[in-house]
Amino acid sequence: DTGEMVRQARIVGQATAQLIQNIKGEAEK
Amino acid sequence: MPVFHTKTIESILEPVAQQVSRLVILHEEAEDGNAMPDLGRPVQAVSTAVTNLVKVGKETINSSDDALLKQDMPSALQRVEGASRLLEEASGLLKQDPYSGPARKKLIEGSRGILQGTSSLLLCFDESEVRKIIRECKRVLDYLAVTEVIETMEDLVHFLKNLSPCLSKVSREISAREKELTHQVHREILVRCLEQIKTLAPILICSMKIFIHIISQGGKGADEAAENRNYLSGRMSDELNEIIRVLQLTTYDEEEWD
Repeated sequence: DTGEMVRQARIVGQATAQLIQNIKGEAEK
Repeated sequence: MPVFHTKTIESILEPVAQQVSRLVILHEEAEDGNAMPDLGRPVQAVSTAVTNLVKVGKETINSSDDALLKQDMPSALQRVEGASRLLEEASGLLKQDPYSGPARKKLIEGSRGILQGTSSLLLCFDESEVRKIIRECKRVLDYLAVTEVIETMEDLVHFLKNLSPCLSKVSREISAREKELTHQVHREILVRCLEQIKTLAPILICSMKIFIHIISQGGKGADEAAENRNYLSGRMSDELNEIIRVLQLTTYDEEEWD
């Protein structure tokens, strides 16, 4: 289903961005 | 300048792309040796999201009748899955050693892999959606090709019954697609071509009626009427072919964009 694929990809993108923010948050200290 | 050709893809990937490039810069510049935090939870969130995406992706592959999608999508899914595994491995290594160099490398490689894999997946899916629109455009082209053999009002009525819903569908889908594109020039071409088609369609029908009327009255001027009808049908076909060409463009011409 068109919408579901895009929705799940968006969640992956958000989770990845959040993960990197966690990494950066620590590294930038 | 945007690098993603649809607003949907851009809204999903642009924030991740920014984060990944900053992470890479940070890693290259710093190599600071700071201890990394426990990434167990955020990595788990990515893994769960990837598992769900892969599930939906596989369902899409199974239910699709698009051979190209079936061929291209599995490798994109594998790429995302592989990247997710790298992140899990990194998280595991960091639990044992928060200063682990290999873990940092895996984090970057994994994040990049998620970005690239998701990008391939979305592109693959988007191209398949575009092929569906192109299929409809080609149906209209097929109808236009038979205008030359319509010689009675009965045939014309039948012709219109087939053409009208198909043309409406194409019009709706092109209009929606145009709004999705980030490339201004491509958007403008689609709008212009669609407007032309909408203007030409009633004129074509009128020219077909005139041709039918002339041949039913003895045929004087039939050649000119046929020529006019063929010209209009040809113009509409040209506009549709241009739409098909532009729909398939995904790359950016910097000068055009400027």
